[in-house]
Amino acid sequence: FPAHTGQKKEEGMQLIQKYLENYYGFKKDGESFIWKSNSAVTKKIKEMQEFFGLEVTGRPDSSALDLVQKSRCGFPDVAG
Amino acid sequence: FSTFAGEPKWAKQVLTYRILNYTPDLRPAEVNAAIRKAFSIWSSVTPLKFIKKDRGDADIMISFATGGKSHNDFIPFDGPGGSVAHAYAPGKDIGGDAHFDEDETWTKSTEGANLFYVAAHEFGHSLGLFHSRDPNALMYPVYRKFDPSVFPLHQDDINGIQSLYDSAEIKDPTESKEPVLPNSCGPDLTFDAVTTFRGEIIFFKDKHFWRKHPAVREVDFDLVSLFWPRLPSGVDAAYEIPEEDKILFFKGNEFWVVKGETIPPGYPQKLYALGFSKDVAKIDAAFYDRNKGKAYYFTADKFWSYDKRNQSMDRKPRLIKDAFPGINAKVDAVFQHENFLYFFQGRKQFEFDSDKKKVTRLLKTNFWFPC
Repeated sequence: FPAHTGQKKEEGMQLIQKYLENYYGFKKDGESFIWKSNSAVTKKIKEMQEFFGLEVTGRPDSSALDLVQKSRCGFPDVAG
Repeated sequence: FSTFAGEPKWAKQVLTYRILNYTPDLRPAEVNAAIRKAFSIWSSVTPLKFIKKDRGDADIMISFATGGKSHNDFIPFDGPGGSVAHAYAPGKDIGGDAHFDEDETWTKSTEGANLFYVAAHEFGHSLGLFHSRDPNALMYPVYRKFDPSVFPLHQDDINGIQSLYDSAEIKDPTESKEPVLPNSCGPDLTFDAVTTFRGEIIFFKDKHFWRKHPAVREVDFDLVSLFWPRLPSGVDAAYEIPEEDKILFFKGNEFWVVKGETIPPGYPQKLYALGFSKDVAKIDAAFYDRNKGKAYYFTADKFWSYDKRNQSMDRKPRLIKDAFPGINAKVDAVFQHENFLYFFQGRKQFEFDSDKKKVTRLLKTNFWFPC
């Protein structure tokens, strides 16, 4: 049976969002989580991808998803 | 590399640390050793010193905790995986403290989360380094499988920590400002000395050594000073007398006897105390033949032997090539394994069959490492 891509996408987004909240000071704005090219989450994903030397797409692509699932230092990547 | 905003760093060079509690995943002695070793990699490239305290306040408080509320800080843990540890920049109170997620499986191997490796990263924060963008740096925030054969500090980490703590103040003026770390798989690998020790083979190079068990693939890499603080770096020769659980180390015209991790009082002594004539200024390599009860000392193209049973040293040295055909010049290091001798000369290693009295294989110096 093929994987339910919609559900997988949603899980990936939740992972990314949690990661950005933990390590990039990202706060979800309002209740809905809307995907836009200029949204706050896109900017934060770009920031994260740039820091880790990944391709900067602003999207939770496979390399970004792989990275957020790895063990890491729990210190936020925001020095301030 | 990068530092924290405002570049906080310790104003003193001697820092204290205290381990508040221990993970049940490892024995307390193993935790102590991992923590001590993690500090030692930073002290090897800075003027900093670290002293363990068992009570009271310390600059760097170390603890293991689960979840969020139990360890009272701003950054909760999240169960197995994900966040494994965190540490705070230098400062009062929580500043410098390092917290480890007890929900991880802490190990001293390459499985799970290697405590030494994670602690070394966290102590980078405790000393003022922030995360690095260089994926090869220790301060890169993503945990990668620990490789014990590689010194964990990357040049980026060394540049970072030395930008905070002046490396020119390192105690030994002969040490270079930017230490060159030996590469165990590089083609130019040479050794100062090699010896067996309690079933393992120990390869010495400058102030570091590799330890390798012949039956285990992994190789460990450590500072000599971590095990034997009184030994100098760059030893010339070393050999083990297994039945006495002793190693003799040689440097210049002096030698040290080591029993386990301790050097009994009275060392170093001069070479002539072993029976050498006073014109022997240095030993290049040495090994002990357990079967014959004889020690062999190599210097330039000659060697001396000492018969332990008769307690007599050769009156005159012999040419190496006469007793070990195929070994024709000065030897860097030698050790005995099973019935073979392994001679190191520069980038070459010769396997010598003691029974057949001939060289049986020409090997690379990194032959014993998983390269």
